[in-house]
Amino acid sequence: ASAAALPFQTFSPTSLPRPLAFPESEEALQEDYSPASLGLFHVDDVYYSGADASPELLFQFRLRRDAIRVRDLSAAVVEAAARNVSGRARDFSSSVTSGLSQGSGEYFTRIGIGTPPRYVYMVLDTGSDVVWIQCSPCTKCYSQTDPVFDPRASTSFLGVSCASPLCRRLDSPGCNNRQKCLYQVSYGDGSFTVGEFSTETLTFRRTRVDNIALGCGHDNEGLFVGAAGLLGLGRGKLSFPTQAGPRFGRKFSYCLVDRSATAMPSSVMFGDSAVSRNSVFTPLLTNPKLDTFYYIGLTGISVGGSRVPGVTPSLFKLDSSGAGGVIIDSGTSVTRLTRPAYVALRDAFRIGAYHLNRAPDFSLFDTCYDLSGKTEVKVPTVVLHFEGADVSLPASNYLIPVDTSGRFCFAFAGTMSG
Amino acid sequence: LSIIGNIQQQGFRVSFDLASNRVGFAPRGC
Repeated sequence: ASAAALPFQTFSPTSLPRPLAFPESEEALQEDYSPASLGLFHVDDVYYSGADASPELLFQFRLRRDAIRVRDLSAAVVEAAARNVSGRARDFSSSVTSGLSQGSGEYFTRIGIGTPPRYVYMVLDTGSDVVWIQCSPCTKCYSQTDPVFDPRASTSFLGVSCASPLCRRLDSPGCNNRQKCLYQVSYGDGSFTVGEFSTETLTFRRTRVDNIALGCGHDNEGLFVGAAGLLGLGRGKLSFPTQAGPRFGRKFSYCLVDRSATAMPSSVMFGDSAVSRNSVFTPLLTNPKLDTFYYIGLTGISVGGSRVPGVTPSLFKLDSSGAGGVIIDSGTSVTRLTRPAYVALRDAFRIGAYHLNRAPDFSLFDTCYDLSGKTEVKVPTVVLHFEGADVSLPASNYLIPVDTSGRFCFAFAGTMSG
Repeated sequence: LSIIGNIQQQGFRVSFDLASNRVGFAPRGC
């Protein structure tokens, strides 16, 4: 500090040095250094030790080397910057349509699988993790709208070996006699898919997302219909958002369109633009026993502008054992509430809608109305109160048509006991 | 367990902001 404060300092000019005599023997190299230290030498001393080269020539070599090194360093920076641009979390999206016209109560998105991409419908499911698609040859495949995916026609399809860490991420991995990893997923409705675990490229409109773990299902049975497979959007380690999250800043959204066949498709979006500015937010809760589901805190429900007294936060509490709670699921059609909450909500709605003509029950719905011949009716409002976010539902989200004769039902249900 | 199903989510843009651990609802999001 004191030297820096002086206006001048002493400089002793010396001309270009000759290379030092570099020690030739291993013993001589180790002599001066303790076991915890290593010698550090100038490269010229090593390469030109004893050489009959002029100091001027060596200095030119050094400057030339230096120029090459600077060029390489600069190129590395330029390359990294370019890589950042192409690898930066870019937004991408694909369309969302109701699966109703294809016989499904779920929502479909259309994405490309493989290289070149084959565009297929996939179920959009926030309630499960594994991404899978029906694959030929089929041991058993259900009927789907698009041709069944043939992995042999894709240059990016890669089977996962049994020893791979990716295989071990499965809950119950299997292994075939070719040492290829096998997956199986069973769903709550009894449906299941079994096949070879692989990695593949998915394409969202024009954006390719490489190396996504994908179940290549050769045996797919149950209630699947229409779609070629399922895009697992859950929170677990094998879901699409977990695998590709760094690509899109771990933000995604969807809008589920009206179920009528004439409705325009909407979109599922990945990236910063996925989060709408006029959103109201509720914290995401975690179940330490189960990482797949998106839990949120439901604190109450209002009907006709008043809180339903029997619908209390305790009915929706996620307890420390991992039981209870409320999840948000794009793969379940009708909202299920714990039985006491449902009964209180339903009774409050019936009171508010006393002026409407009741109709017979339908399927799991026990509160239906005959609205035939009516062009407009007044119905009580329903508001879901989440922690920090009140969500007022449009009437079409809780009074749904169940036949063509004007019967509409209150589209909530109670959870079954047992 | 209670489940918010897809009929009740219709018309909302439902966003999953996993970086900030929150779920958002935007009406008329389609």
